[in-house]
Amino acid sequence: LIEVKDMTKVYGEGPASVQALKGVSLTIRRGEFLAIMGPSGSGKSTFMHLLGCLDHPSSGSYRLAGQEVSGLTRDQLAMVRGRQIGFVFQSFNLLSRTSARENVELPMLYAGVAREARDARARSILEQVGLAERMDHKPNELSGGQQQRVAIARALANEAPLLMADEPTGNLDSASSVEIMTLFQHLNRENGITVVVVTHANEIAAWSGRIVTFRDGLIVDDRPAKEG
Amino acid sequence: LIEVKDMTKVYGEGPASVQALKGVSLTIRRGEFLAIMGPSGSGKSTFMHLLGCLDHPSSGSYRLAGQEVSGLTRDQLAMVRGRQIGFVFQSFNLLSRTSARENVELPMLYAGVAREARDARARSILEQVGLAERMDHKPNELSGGQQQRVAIARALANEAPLLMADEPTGNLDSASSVEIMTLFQHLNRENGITVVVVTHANEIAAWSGRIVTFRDGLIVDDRPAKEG
Ligand SMILES: Nc1ncnc2c1ncn2[C@@H]1O[C@H](COP(=O)(O)OP(=O)(O)OP(=O)(O)O)[C@@H](O)[C@H]1O
Ligand SMILES: Nc1ncnc2c1ncn2[C@@H]1O[C@H](COP(=O)(O)OP(=O)(O)OP(=O)(O)O)[C@@H](O)[C@H]1O
Ligand SMILES: [Mg+2]
Ligand SMILES: [Mg+2]
Repeated sequence: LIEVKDMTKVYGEGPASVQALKGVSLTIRRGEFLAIMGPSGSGKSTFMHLLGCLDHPSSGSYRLAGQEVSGLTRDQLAMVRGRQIGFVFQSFNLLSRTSARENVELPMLYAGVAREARDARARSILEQVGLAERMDHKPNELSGGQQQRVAIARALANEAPLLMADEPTGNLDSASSVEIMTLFQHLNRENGITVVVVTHANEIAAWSGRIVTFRDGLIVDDRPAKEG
Repeated sequence: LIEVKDMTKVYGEGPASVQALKGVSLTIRRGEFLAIMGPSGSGKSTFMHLLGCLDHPSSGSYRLAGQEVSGLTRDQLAMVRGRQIGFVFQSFNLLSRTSARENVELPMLYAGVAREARDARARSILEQVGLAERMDHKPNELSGGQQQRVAIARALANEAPLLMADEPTGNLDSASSVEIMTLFQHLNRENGITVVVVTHANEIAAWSGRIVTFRDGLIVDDRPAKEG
């Protein structure tokens, strides 16, 4: 599904430039459940943004479902993203002054899903993440963990074959975290969705089948997760 | 230092209103190191915002260093906050398009600290939190964990006697988390600063001396942390 070769990413120009990724190669097969770990600032979010077609690499190749995406235009990247990828940002990126339900409906609106089907699906996913009573709250009327769960629900809206989540449980208590990881595992095992999760928590990485570790913009380890 | 009696907080009006706090009473002595835990949506951030003089309670009393603050005006609350409290928000709240160093200098600017002293102190705190090489980066040029560390550095700028941090290590790997908690412990033991930390992680709560647990807007447990 994903084939990355010698991917680099440089931010800025000249002496103040930062090499966030220094040459990363990785293959992820369809249906895998992968965890990405590593110190703060090691390049995890940068890598996820590039895999998620949210930005261009500085060099190297990236093939998603056989298609080379590193050379696509912004609009072409958005087309690929809309159909293939559900993304949960580390900083949530919810639309303010917009209710939880509307935030979750948005990707379906772009995909041309009819109003009634959108509404029903948004309600059902928000219930699955434990927010049945907060559907009409706007982000500033929700707790940190509740906002995070809206961001997760939005990523699940289009039932994309690839789910990418950057620290999806960073603001959740252990009970809510187990609920979310159980949902991800169910999607992975029952619906065959490929899942890639960034986390600092070992107990979250343990839900995956394989753990890839970053350090200073490079992959330094790639091993099967001990089956929990 | 802190005496709270029957504190409530209601958001909104009428049928859609939410009772975030349903009557909380708590005393925190000067020099204590306290952890607040509890499920997502249980009222932890709401309680911290009220203790941090960022909002008014709906009812109940709150005395900080002997002064009743629940009836103060917004400007009076800002005066109390500027001198007495360092606050680390769950969502960082950094000023965008402003460098890490400038974000950390801001509370000192309000407090009237001279330019050279501000600059030297901002540099020294950013070094203490491991960001010596990112001082001139703006929030959108920093990773999630780096942004969190800038928010921590800003809260330490005015050496306030009360430090309040809402999930300060939620985006940090375990090594960075240990660095931050070691810094908090040092400030608590050496400088006598009172520290209140919200966390979902047991290993972070273990740094404190006392753990208070919230559930559905009420305190349901309050016990000494097992000394680590
Ligand atoms: N402005 C608001 N309007 C309406 N409801 C609100 C508002 N802010 C918070 N709430 C509600 O108040 C409750 C408490 O929120 P709070 O942010 O204090 O929770 P929390 O314990 O910090 O949770 P988390 O661990 O997810 O950060 C939640 O159920 C939330 O939906
Ligand atoms: N727009 C940018 N301009 C300059 N440097 C950047 C930019 N975005 C990120 N960086 C730098 O690139 C490096 C990698 O950042 P990235 O966000 O990928 O880290 P991360 O592994 O996700 O860290 P965390 O665990 O803290 O979220 C960091 O050192 C960061 O300072
Ligand atoms: Mg990150
Ligand atoms: Mg909170």
